[in-house]
Amino acid sequence: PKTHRVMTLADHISHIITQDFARNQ
Amino acid sequence: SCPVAPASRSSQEMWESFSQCFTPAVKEVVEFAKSIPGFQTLTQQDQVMLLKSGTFQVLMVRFCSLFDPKERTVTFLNGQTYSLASLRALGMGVLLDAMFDFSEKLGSLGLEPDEMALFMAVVLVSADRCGIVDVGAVEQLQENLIKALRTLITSRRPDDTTLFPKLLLRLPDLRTLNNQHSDKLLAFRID
Repeated sequence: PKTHRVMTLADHISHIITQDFARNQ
Repeated sequence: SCPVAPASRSSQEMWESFSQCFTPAVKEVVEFAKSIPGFQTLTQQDQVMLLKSGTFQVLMVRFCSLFDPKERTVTFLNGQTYSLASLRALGMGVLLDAMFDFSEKLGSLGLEPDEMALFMAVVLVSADRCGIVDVGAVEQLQENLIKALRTLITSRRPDDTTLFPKLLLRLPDLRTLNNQHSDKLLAFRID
């Protein structure tokens, strides 16, 4: 079974930023 | 005061620990960006694009203080300290060597905390312009911040004319670090 989500550092950074701005809309 | 992490920690645990450090660190960069005078006058789209392009570089500057060039250790934001040797086992050797080099170069300039903070602001607004809608506004903000940084540094060290140019030379170093390493993989446990 898959136990980890793997992503690039750039994608992870991008994801957090998008989430933060969406939350503060 | 941070003990070196026990050798019994698995590579997987270290990789997860390393990955998890980035989440709060990125959120802090977003909050830092909002505190930069003028940043929130940019369109929201341009704020997001600058953060996406520049956060890794801002983090490299921020993380410099976590590197101990003498002991060759790195202290993660969760407080765990790892030797460079143990981190090499995760395949991070090339990235960490580059970061040690960068940390030594930036550290040798002896910046005060407020100078470092203003430098980080310059780094962020100097990020790649790909996707930026109002390039003129971003360039004006960059010019204002660089001027402020120059004034701060030269007023404190009027006899040192080389420090400010040396500091600006760190910007291409950061872009290189970004281009070479932002595609490195992180792993997050799925609960």
